Amino acid sequence: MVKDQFGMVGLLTFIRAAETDPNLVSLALGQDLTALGLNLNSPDNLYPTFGGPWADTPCRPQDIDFHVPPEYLVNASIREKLPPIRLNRYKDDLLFYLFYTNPGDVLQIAAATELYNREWRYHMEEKVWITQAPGMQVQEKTSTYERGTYYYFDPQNWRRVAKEFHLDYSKLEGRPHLPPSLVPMPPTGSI
Amino acid sequence: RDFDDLGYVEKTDYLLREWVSLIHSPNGIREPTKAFGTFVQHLNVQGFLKTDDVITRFFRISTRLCVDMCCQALTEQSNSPTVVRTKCYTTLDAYVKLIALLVKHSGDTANSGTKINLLNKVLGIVAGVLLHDQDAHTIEFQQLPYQRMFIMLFLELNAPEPILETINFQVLTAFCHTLHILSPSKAPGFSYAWLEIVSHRVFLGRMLALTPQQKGWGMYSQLLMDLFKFLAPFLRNAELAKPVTLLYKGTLRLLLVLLHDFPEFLCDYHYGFCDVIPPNCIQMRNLILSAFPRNMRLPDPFTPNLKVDMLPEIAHAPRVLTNFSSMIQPPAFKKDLDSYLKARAPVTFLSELRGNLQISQEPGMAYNIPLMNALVLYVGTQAINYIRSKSHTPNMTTIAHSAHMDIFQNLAVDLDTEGRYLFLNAIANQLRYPNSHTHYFSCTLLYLFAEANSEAIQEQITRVLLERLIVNRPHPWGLLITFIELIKNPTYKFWLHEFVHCAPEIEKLFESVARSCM
Amino acid sequence: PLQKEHQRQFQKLEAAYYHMPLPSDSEKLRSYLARNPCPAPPYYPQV
Repeated sequence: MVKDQFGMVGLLTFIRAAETDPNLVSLALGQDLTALGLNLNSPDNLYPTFGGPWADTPCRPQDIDFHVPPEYLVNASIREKLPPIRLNRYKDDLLFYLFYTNPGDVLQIAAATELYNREWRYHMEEKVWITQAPGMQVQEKTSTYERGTYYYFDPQNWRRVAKEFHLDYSKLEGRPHLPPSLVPMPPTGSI
Repeated sequence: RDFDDLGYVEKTDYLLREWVSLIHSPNGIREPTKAFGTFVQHLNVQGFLKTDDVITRFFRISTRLCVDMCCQALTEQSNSPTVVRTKCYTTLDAYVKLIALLVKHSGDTANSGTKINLLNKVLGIVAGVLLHDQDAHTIEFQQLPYQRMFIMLFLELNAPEPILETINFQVLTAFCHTLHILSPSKAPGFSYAWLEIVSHRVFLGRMLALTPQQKGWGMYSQLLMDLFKFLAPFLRNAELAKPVTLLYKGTLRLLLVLLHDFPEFLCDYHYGFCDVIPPNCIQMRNLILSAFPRNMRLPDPFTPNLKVDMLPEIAHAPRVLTNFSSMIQPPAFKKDLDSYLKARAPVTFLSELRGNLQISQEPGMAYNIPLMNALVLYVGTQAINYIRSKSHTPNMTTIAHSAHMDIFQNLAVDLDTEGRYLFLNAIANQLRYPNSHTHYFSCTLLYLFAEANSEAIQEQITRVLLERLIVNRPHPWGLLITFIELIKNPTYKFWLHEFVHCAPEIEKLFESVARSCM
Repeated sequence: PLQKEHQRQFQKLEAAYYHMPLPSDSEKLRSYLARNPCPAPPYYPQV
């Protein structure tokens, strides 16, 4: 057999070395390219929402600029007159909007916190927000779970849906926490 | 020298601050052209637009002032990163707006030359400041100000305005030229920012989608080659340091977007890319070779009894937008090659062939890989033309006993293991989507296997195919059908070879690949 | 082995590695609701 690096033994040696050296894997065996945050099965082009070479997700809609007539850019003239952002003033609908359209952003956590304050709870397995349905009694309640009819928020159809749940308390997220190092929400702004 | 005249520098600084304030004011945002008009008058009165030299000096100092302001802000610890960056963006965006407005409104509408000249001047100045800065401050060099200037200026000059649409191609050319000057090999400290710009969705759209007749494709391919050339020495080392891994991963992401959205681009320029990608970067190369035209439906390579010879696509040659024939140098060698292909003589040509491909004794650099690739593709395409001229189609019979196959068989036998590996790689680089090149080179590889006079040749053919198959997807169609044919067709007695069973891992690998193939 | 020129290039690349671009560097300045990245729990929507 070929005894140097250019035959089967050479390939085998490299593969064996890659088993213990993760730096070699990326070239020896390559990476799972489906895990780079790009929807390679998308029927639409990817480039219009491509977040960049190191983005794990595509651009969010709010990240994509669009040329508008300069007259539309009124923020500079009115921003001092706008009230500050206060999530506790807004309806649930807007909070859900902020939660679902700002993944990985302080706004998502802030919206989650306000929803929690309003007795919504995030089910970590079902991945939905749940709250008690008004007027509906809990059918069963123990120290670890309860059962009854609740509302969950369906983000696909954008509405609350009544459903029976068996709610294991350990599956409900506690109060969300913002890392203390992060800058709080700007005091002024507009939507 | 610019900064020796402190009075001039102070004046420039003052004017810039005035502009920043003006353009970010409510009136400036609402009516930027009006604000610009006022400011240009000011510049004129102060003599800053008097002559070409004066204008150049103004931009050089302004660029320097903006960069210095950013660098100072970035090194301050007192403010939060968001506040610091916002401060940088405010100044940089204002400066960019000034440049964009000057470009748009310089000269007259009928003559775009003045505008483009000014743009080229400014881009050149920014590039010059960058290169100087990078050399002067290796560790502290900041990419941000330059990245922001380039990308924001690009976005400004690609706004949907009639004036800009008429000069759009020249604008793209100017940016590509500048990015080529600032390629990672020349400005490694700017590499990440460079890749951000080249991958930007608006840049991609303009270069590859919106510019008619694919006029941006050639320039974009040059930028990708610049990137691959920079990465090559580090990737050849196989063990990747973190900075290189990050740049490599970013490159893979970009290639995935290109594969998904612009596969025809990768198809057309695959040859040049494979020339500069190191042989051990198998997945990256596979990504490029897996591309196929979007209007094509590839037959499933795992279809039982797939008759590749009967596919209509194999009659058509793919586009190869590199003049590979001209890469066969020196001219005397090309002349001898053509003579041999025509007359199958003199036989000495074959014995001298190896010498033409070897360039040094240095390990890893013994062979002229671009020449090897060009030779293989040239001989193969000449072979296809020759067979067709006889009203035949290339198959295992018609490719044999020809000057072309003489050359291939000679290379397989005469080269050492390294040379043979590179030679077989050159053939495998043509195993792509169904077309005449894929078909011819697939037959050639199988023919070389069948007619090999030593097991080493068969082993190396197997090695070249296998290493391209064991990496994660994607895999080129031509690679799959060649390997399937090799392991399925009893003619090749594949499973009887010692190298198939040389180690448990290798056996398992073959069995695993064979299982997925069959 | 890396040639001297490539070693010099690597040094500059490595220095740049510690000043990586941020997504906002290529985006228009947002005067309101600017990006404020924050690690979110994995069970929250990620896209």
